[in-house]
Amino acid sequence: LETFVGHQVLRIKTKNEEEVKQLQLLESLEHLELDFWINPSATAVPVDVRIPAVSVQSVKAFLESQGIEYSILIEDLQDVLDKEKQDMAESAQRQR
Amino acid sequence: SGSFDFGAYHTLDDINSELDHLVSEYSFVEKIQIGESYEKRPLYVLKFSTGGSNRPAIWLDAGIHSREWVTQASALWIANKIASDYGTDASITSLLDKMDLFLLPVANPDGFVYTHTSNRMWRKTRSKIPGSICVGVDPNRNWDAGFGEAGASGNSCSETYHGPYPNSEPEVKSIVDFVKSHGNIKAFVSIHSYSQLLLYPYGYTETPVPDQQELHEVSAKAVAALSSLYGTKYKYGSIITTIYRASGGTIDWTYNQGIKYSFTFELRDTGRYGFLLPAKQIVPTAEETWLALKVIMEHTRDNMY
Repeated sequence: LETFVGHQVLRIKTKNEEEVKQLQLLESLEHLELDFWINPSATAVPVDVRIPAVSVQSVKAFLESQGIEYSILIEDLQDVLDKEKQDMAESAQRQR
Repeated sequence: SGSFDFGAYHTLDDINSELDHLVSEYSFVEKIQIGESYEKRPLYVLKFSTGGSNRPAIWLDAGIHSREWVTQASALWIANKIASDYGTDASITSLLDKMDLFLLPVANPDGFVYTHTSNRMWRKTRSKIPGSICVGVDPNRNWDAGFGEAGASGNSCSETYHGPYPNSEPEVKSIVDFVKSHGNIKAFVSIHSYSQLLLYPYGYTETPVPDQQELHEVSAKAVAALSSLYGTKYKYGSIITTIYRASGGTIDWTYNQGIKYSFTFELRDTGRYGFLLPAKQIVPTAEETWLALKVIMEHTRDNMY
């Protein structure tokens, strides 16, 4: 079972087209193994991206160096998934 | 048993059992199989029909991106709502007296099972690509509408890989074949999550659809109805102007097939969990989505073309 320990999800808010282009560049860097939940397209829509633990620092450094604003949407994805799994198990038990 | 918990996430087996339960409870609900997935799982559609043959119809599907669990869960709540409201709710009764309704609650069952067993974050199909170490195609880039153009990836490892050719995915081909053979579908709504959007074509081109004004007005009404329940804020517009260029998308194809009322939902992300929406938000999400769906369905019923 694949785990997502240490994976973070960032919400990135772009201010202009230039920043959107920077994110599109980031998207093309396959070695980072980023999973864009909402792709960079226009400044009006925030971008959400899941970042594997090994790439978190690189991506944050990139964003900060470009002055692109971001916030942490999910601190540790596996915590959320564990909670969800627990909820499902409890719900199944209740039904039985 | 009637004990199904609509406010919880369920496995594919549980969902299929609940479909059988709905069929057993309501005489006008039928379960039909429109095809099978790459891994040979049946694609089940609930057909709501109160009579007549080849009536004009409305299509709803959910879960084409498997990890968007709130969509499959909402579809089940909606199925139960439609069935239980017929005969008591004037709007649904008049709709089903005139039209049929088809609901595909799990459009990507292979991916859905995979999200339960291996990788909760899986979004694509599970088809194997010859010559590639990566698996799966984005089924919302695999339709024959601007296929392979900008707004989809040719890299089979990408989350937005468009696949080797249009309709290469049996999950997509099954819907395409069904829509074509039915020939009288008047509205097509595909349910995704998340980001709180109601979208209409196009995604592959900036050219506005000929019916843009009407679709925009319907969207505005639908979003107003949705927001009236819990204040959830939605944006609406064409795919390309509201989110981003996306080629090979579902509703671009359906619109080009002549299904004017083609929409896609991106359900709520209140709680900032994205498609990892906590189970306690399933019912509120379904309830508010239902209000918007009703607007679209009523508009379709009252503006037959």
